[in-house]
Amino acid sequence: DYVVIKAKVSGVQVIGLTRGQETKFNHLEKLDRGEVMLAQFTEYTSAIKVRGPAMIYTKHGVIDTEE
Amino acid sequence: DYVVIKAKVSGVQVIGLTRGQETKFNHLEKLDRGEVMLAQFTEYTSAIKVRGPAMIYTKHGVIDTEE
Amino acid sequence: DYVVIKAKVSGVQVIGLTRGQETKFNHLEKLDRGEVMLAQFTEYTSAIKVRGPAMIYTKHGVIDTEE
Amino acid sequence: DYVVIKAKVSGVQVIGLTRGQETKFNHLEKLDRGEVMLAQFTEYTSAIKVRGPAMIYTKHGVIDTEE
Amino acid sequence: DYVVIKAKVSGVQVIGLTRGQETKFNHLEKLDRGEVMLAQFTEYTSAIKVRGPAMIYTKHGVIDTEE
Amino acid sequence: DYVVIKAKVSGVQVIGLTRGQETKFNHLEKLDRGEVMLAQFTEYTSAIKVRGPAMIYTKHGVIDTEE
Amino acid sequence: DYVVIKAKVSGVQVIGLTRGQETKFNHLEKLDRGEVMLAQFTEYTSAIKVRGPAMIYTKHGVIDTEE
Amino acid sequence: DYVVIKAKVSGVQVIGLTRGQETKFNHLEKLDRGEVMLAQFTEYTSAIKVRGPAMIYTKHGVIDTEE
Amino acid sequence: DYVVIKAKVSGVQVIGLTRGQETKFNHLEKLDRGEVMLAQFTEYTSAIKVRGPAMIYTKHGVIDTEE
Amino acid sequence: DYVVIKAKVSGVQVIGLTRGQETKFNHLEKLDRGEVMLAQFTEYTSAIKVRGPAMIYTKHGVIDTEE
Amino acid sequence: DYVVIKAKVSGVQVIGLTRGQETKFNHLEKLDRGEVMLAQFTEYTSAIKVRGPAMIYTKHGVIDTEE
Ligand SMILES: N[C@@H](Cc1c[nH]c2ccccc12)C(=O)O
Ligand SMILES: N[C@@H](Cc1c[nH]c2ccccc12)C(=O)O
Ligand SMILES: N[C@@H](Cc1c[nH]c2ccccc12)C(=O)O
Ligand SMILES: N[C@@H](Cc1c[nH]c2ccccc12)C(=O)O
Ligand SMILES: N[C@@H](Cc1c[nH]c2ccccc12)C(=O)O
Ligand SMILES: N[C@@H](Cc1c[nH]c2ccccc12)C(=O)O
Ligand SMILES: N[C@@H](Cc1c[nH]c2ccccc12)C(=O)O
Ligand SMILES: N[C@@H](Cc1c[nH]c2ccccc12)C(=O)O
Ligand SMILES: N[C@@H](Cc1c[nH]c2ccccc12)C(=O)O
Ligand SMILES: N[C@@H](Cc1c[nH]c2ccccc12)C(=O)O
Ligand SMILES: N[C@@H](Cc1c[nH]c2ccccc12)C(=O)O
Repeated sequence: DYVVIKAKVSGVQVIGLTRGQETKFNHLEKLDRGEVMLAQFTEYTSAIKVRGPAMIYTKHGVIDTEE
Repeated sequence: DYVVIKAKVSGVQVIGLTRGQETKFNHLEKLDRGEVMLAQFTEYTSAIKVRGPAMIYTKHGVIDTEE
Repeated sequence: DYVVIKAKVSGVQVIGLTRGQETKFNHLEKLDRGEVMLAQFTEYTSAIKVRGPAMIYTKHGVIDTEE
Repeated sequence: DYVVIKAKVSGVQVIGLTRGQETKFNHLEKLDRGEVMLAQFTEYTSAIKVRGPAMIYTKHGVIDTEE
Repeated sequence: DYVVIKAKVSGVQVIGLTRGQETKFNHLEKLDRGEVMLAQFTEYTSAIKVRGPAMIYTKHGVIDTEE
Repeated sequence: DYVVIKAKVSGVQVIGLTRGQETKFNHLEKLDRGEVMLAQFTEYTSAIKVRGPAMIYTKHGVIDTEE
Repeated sequence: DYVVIKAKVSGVQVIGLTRGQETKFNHLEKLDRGEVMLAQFTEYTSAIKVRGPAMIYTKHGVIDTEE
Repeated sequence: DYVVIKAKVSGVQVIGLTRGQETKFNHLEKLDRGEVMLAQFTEYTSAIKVRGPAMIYTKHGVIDTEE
Repeated sequence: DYVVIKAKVSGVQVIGLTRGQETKFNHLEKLDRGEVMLAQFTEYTSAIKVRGPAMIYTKHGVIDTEE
Repeated sequence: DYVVIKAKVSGVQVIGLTRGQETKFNHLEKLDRGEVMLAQFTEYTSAIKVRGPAMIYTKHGVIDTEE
Repeated sequence: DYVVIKAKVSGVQVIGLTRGQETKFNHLEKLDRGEVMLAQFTEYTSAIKVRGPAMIYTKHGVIDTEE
């Protein structure tokens, strides 16, 4: 499983949350305008947070964080 | 399996409930307005609760907690 | 496999029934109005009961407990 | 695999039949009007009987026991 | 795999036939009018016979034994 | 995998042929009019013969032996 | 995987060819008019030949040997 | 995986090519007009050649060798 | 996974390329006009080249090498 | 799982991010105008970043980084 | 998983990139006009680059490198 995040403006943050008993930030990736990140769920990342105006393409549909 | 939660206002809570004989809160994630969380079911999380106005995208459809 | 339960009013109960030879209540979760619970079937929970006015989203369709 | 049973009136019975060489009642769950039970087939339950007016949601369609 | 049998009248019989070199009756379940049985194929049951007026819901379609 | 055989008249025969180097009759089941047999392919049965007027429901469609 | 062969006339032959380095006839089944054979591919049978007027139902469609 | 070959005329050849480092003919099956062969890919056969006018039913569609 | 190659003219070449660190020709099969080859990807063949006018039927569609 | 990236102009960058506790750049591939890269998620690459005007073909749809 | 590349002109290059910590060219295949290459992702090849005017058939659609 992977999801696709496209930044509509610069400064969008894609944050990986740790798998396991604790839930911490394991990585924060900054995206410039128009940059696209394709990210899997992994052994280390079981949740992902997206901050800022972005389009998120998932198996449950396309999500516009601004709408 | 993952679900997608988009906060319609700030202060939306996404709560992970523990897998196992006992069912407790194992993590509470607060979302600001427009923030999106993509969360898997995991070895530690077998149920998820969402409080507050949000859109939830699942394999059984899209759920608006306010409707 | 997971199902999604949205409480239409406060006080909706989601009850996990134990897997195994005996069938007992292993957990009761109370939902406030508008709260949503996403719950898996697990090693400990092989049946779920829902009491009170709620919308239940499953692979066999969406069920309104009041209709 | 799970099925969903919604009681149309109080007193609906959902009966689990044992897996194995013998077929006996291993559990009887009574449902009040509007209560919904989501039940898996399990290591202990390989057949389920439903008595009384109910809606049953299965992978082969929705069954109204009264029709 | 499971099938669903709804009795249109009382006295419908659902018979499990044994898996293995021999084929014998391993269980006979009588259904009253409107009763529904959801039955899996199992380690012990590799064929099922239905006698009497009933609706049978299977992955190959819905069968009315009276038509 | 299972198939469904509905007898249109009494005396329909459902014959299991043995799996293995040899192909022999391992069981013959007689069906009365309106009786339905749901039969799996198994460790012992790798082919099935149907004699007489019947409807056969399979993953490749519904077959009327009389047409 | 199984296929379904319906004889349109008597004398239709269904031939199993052996799996392995050699390809020989391992079984020949004669079908009378209207008889239906449902046959799996197995550890012993990796090819099947059909001679005579028949309808053959497969995952790639329905084949009329006479057309 | 299996394919289906129907000979439009007598003399159609179905050739199995060996799996492995070398690619040789491991079997040649001649089909008479109207004969149908249903052939799997196997541990011994990783490619199949068809010579002569035939209809070939595969998961990628139906192929008429004459068109 | 297999693909189907139908030669539109004689002299079409189907070439198997070796799996592994090196990529060499492991087999070249010549097809006459109208001949069809059904070829799997295997432990020895991880790429296939087709030269000459042919129709190629794959899971991604049908390809005419001349168009 | 693989994705497809087509560069609309020269200088598009496809960056592989490392799988594991740390998230670093493990490879940067520059694409000229019209060049296409088909890239899997692998044991070493669990996220991919695309910079510059490109078309990205994924299981969740086609993404134009410029729109 | 395999993809299909059809060269629209001579000189199209299909390049295999190595799986593993390093990403290098492991093979370059030149295609003449009209030649088609069907290539799997393998233990040695986890990314593929295509240079030059070609049609690429993938599970995410058909890509014309010139458009
Ligand atoms: N550490 C948690 C992260 C998580 C996944 N899904 C969640 C849902 C809600 C809250 C936290 C989570 C886990 O691996 O289970
Ligand atoms: N601890 C419970 C949590 C749970 C999952 N699904 C449920 C349904 C109802 C109540 C509790 C639950 C379990 O792992 O099984
Ligand atoms: N303890 C039972 C619970 C159960 C599951 N499905 C059921 C259907 C009917 C009655 C009880 C059940 C079991 O694990 O099997
Ligand atoms: N004890 C039986 C229960 C059963 C399952 N499917 C059935 C069908 C008919 C009769 C009985 C059954 C078994 O596990 O096999
Ligand atoms: N004892 C048989 C029962 C059976 C299954 N499918 C059948 C089809 C025809 C006749 C008998 C059967 C077996 O397990 O194989
Ligand atoms: N004994 C044979 C029975 C069989 C299965 N499929 C067939 C097709 C044709 C002839 C015989 C068969 C076997 O197990 O393989
Ligand atoms: N003995 C051969 C039979 C066979 C299967 N598919 C074929 C295709 C062509 C020719 C022979 C065959 C094998 O098991 O492989
Ligand atoms: N011996 C080859 C046969 C083969 C399969 N697919 C092919 C494609 C092209 C050429 C030969 C083949 C192999 O098993 O791999
Ligand atoms: N020897 C290579 C063959 C190959 C497969 N797919 C490719 C794509 C491009 C170039 C070569 C290849 C391998 O097994 O990996
Ligand atoms: N190193 C991370 C890379 C990653 C994958 N998905 C992510 C989502 C968000 C942030 C980082 C990541 C991991 O393997 O898990
Ligand atoms: N060596 C890399 C090749 C690769 C696959 N997918 C990629 C995406 C981006 C950059 C490099 C790659 C790996 O196996 O993981």
